[in-house]
Amino acid sequence: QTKVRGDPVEIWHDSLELSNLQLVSKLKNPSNSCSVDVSTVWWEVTGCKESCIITACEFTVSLWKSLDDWQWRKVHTWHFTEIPVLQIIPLWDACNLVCIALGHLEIREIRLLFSSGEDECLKQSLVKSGNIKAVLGLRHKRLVCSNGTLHDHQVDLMTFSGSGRSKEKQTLMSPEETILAFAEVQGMQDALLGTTLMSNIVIWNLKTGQLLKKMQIGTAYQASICHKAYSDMGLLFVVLSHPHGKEIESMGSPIFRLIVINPKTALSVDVRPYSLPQGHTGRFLDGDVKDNLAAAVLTSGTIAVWDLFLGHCRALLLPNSDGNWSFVKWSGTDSCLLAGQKNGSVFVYSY
Amino acid sequence: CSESDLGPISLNWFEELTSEAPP
Repeated sequence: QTKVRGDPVEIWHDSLELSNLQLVSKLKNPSNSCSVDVSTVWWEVTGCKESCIITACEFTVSLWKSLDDWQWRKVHTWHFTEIPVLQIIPLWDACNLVCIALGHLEIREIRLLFSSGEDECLKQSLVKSGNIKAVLGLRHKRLVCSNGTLHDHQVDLMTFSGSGRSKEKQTLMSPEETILAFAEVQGMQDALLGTTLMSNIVIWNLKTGQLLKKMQIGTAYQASICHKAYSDMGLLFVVLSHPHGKEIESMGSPIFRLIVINPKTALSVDVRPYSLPQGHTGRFLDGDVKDNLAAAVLTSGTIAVWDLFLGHCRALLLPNSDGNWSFVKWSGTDSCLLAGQKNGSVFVYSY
Repeated sequence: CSESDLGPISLNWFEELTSEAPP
């Protein structure tokens, strides 16, 4: 593991205020396998609950403890032998609990990783197996996933106990079509949103399991992925990305889009696209939205950051000498951007 | 956005949709 501080990155200079994205540390996984994901998680290490970084390679998941001055030390590693790891699924307010998805192209298994308080012994258990289409970790140690095909489609909400040893399962009403992604609704903890293959946005009541509404958002944006929703003044503001979106000349390359929906009438209006600055191209590959910040890895290997309120692209992180960026996450506890490359490097930028 | 674009807005949409939706 090496530590770096202060390397400047390219900032988008055409905005009124320049943002500050500064490299503060670098984690290097010595494993030769391909890196796939990164996140942050609360974990109790030597008796203290602290925010740790968790990284995933094809067959290992590692937990990194923060040392002084932005240095990190690997403290735990879970090993997998049969199915490769695809993604980390954080359960945001949980401690000593995190889920991971395993599979080849599609998710085949979801596993819970945890350690018991007494001996800090690492454990894992199978949470769900099958043909899993979409999954999201929620607050209050909950996980939602959709699985099965059209005829046996099922949406499950699981709640884990504090130690991770047991879980309660509730079934949410199925929209009877493939769900592409789930998103939490900020400010409304019992509401859950989903986008479907047939360009619908669906809303559930997590407490009752009811499917409240299915709303068509237009076929121009097929296969949209919902990242975050905000409820305000009776309206729902939804941030979407379009992995299959084509470049529209008048708008440049819209990577994210903000739409507003009236859930009562199912009518929606475009608010704004979040496009790349002129001279930059690429389509959405991976991304993360936290509060008013959206970050995306593009097919060009660049990371772009937008302020959702201001509408500007605020920073561009070009591929560095180690290679292209392949995944990006906001840290759960502070405004740090975690940017990863396939070779095992994870860079931490303060924003 | 106005009501002409989005129709009548309800601040209690979540509770109202919950009471209208099939259990």
